[in-house]
Amino acid sequence: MQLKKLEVYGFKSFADKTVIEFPAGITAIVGPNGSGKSNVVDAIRWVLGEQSAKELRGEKVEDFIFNGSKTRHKLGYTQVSLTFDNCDSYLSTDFNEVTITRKAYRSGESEYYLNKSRCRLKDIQELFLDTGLGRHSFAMISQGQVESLIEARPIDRRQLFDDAC
Amino acid sequence: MQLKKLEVYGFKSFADKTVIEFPAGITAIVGPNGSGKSNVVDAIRWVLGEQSAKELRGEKVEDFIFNGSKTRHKLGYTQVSLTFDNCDSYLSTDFNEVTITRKAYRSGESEYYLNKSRCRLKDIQELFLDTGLGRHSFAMISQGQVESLIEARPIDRRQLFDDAC
Amino acid sequence: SREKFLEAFYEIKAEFESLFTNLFGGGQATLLLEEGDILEAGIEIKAQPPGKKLQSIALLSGGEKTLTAIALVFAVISVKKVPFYLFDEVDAALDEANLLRFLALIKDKAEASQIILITHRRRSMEEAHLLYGVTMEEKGVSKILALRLEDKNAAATYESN
Amino acid sequence: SREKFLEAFYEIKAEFESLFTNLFGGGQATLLLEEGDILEAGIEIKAQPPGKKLQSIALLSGGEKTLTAIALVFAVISVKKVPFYLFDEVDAALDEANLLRFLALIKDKAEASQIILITHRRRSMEEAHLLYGVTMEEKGVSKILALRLEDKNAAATYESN
Ligand SMILES: Nc1ncnc2c1ncn2[C@@H]1O[C@H](COP(=O)(O)OP(=O)(O)OP(=O)(O)O)[C@@H](O)[C@H]1O
Ligand SMILES: Nc1ncnc2c1ncn2[C@@H]1O[C@H](COP(=O)(O)OP(=O)(O)OP(=O)(O)O)[C@@H](O)[C@H]1O
Ligand SMILES: [Mg+2]
Ligand SMILES: [Mg+2]
Repeated sequence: MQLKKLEVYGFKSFADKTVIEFPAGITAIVGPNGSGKSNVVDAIRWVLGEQSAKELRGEKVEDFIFNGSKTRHKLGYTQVSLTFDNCDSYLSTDFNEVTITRKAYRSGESEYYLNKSRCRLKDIQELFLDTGLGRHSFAMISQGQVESLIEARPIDRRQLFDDAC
Repeated sequence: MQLKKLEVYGFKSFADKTVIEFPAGITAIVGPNGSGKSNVVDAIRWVLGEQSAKELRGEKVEDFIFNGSKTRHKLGYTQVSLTFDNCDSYLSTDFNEVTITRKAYRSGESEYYLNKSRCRLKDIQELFLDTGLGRHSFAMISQGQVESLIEARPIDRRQLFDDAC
Repeated sequence: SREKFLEAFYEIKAEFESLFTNLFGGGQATLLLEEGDILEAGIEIKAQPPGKKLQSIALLSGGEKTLTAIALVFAVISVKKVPFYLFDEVDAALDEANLLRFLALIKDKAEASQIILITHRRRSMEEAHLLYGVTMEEKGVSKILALRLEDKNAAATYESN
Repeated sequence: SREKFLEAFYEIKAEFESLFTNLFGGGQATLLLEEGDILEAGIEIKAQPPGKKLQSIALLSGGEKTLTAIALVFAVISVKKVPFYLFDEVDAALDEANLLRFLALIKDKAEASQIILITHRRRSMEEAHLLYGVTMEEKGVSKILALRLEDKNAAATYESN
């Protein structure tokens, strides 16, 4: 399975629709402080089903929707999609290409889509269950998190192992 | 008041007696990972009276005494001295030059000296009381601590203010 | 179940030991299960950088902790074949020598999986097949530009030197 | 006492506001006392980087948090004239532009106080009057060498790029 692209609209500082394509191998994302690099990580974790606002540096759903700037009004909703090439049937579904989408409104409602048809969060979480990309996946390390893996107490570290295995 | 020099013997990775002189202006300390840079910060905080082992990345007094390496035996005690030029009588004592010393043995005993005569921890803490160099001083920021000042809860931040004022 | 956990644990432990020695260019480390019921026991880490005595990991330096954590991350992921890795400034605390060993590991893993690195380090940017620059030309609004290889030097204005 | 605390608080607040704008090259920030008894109330921070909306500080980026913390540190210290500052890799998360503003502040403060910076950044090393290299030629044993100015380039092997 390959990650093909990320599409972001209205998520945190991404006021305009933005598309990032991912080739094979190594992709580097660079930019000044506060430009929006870590917001890309938050968007990917969010669309994969992350439920804890705190893990994404927010307190409530509105913190994830573009909140306005000196030149722009705030937006009413955010939508993030992640597309995978599934020709190797890594994900247990028949589609050759799988796109998961998450949409949230300021009212707090969240909608999930699998290849453009509505589904539940549970469906997305089940799809990715055995891939190691679940909630506490070691494959996605947020800024500042790497040292805390070592500083955690042995019993808390066990929790991470259980989730990751 | 000016910081003149630091003398370290047997503190963490400093097995041999080491002297660092401090000029006016900016001094930079550089070196590879694990070479002993942050141990210098720990030595300065320790001689100024830091009582919490955890603040100095240790669990017990022995963690501060050189513990041996592939080529050296472990040492029985550690001694750190910090010398200030006090010509401007910044520190309320008549000495023009003030040297504070802290010594600790593996047995757990600690000795304190002020210009080579034995004193108590309380004497050192009182000497530095109004200088802003006390325990929670904002003037000494350990590695990784800078962001936690922002992430602390408002009530915990108040504690820092009270100590620092 | 106990068997399933133990099987995964020993696989991760073996992988962690070899990755640690590889990343530090020597030394050794291991994972230990604490006393008590296997299904609840915590996981201890013992680490010994090259030439040093075995010590509690609390005494490791900032860069040594980062490197040990990277070894642990790759060890745990090796049990499941993940399609992509996403790392946000994990290379910030590493000195030049450790950074090069980390990048050698990344290049090795990039043959089987996609790796997305958010970084300020010039050396890391040089290893990327594709470089994206995130900017806020319009303050408060993020835009993404794909930078060509020769733009890499232009990207240097983003890197942290 | 209440008066003593309030006097110090308002002094720190004014200093913080000006340092923030100076370090970010614009924008604004402030300190607020939470509701309740002055002697126990917590301290809130509101920060607004240039061109952005006022938001909770939890939404700030890693580099923006570091810069805000540096403004707070210098504001609190300004109430007491400290003889020296000791900073261990506070510049790690800063990009080039923010690093230069931080170093301008450091140079300004270095006229009245001594500043000891532990750093991996080449730009920070260049501002130092004296450079010490810490090495472990004998593994596990730290040694300190004073590096001359022209050795600064040699020191570059220690810096993080
Ligand atoms: N809901 C939102 N609406 C608008 N802007 C937001 C929202 N949430 C966060 N932001 C902005 O995003 C910025 C942070 O972006 P991010 O953390 O991605 O920066 P970064 O590029 O990772 O920087 P660094 O190099 O410092 O880590 C903040 O300045 C914040 O104002
Ligand atoms: N009691 C002790 N005896 C011997 N060595 C010790 C002792 N305590 C700590 N050390 C060693 O000191 C080293 C850590 O040093 P320190 O934290 O100062 O590194 P650093 O130069 O700050 O590195 P970084 O750039 O990664 O932050 C560890 O490798 C540890 O083994
Ligand atoms: Mg970031
Ligand atoms: Mg250090």
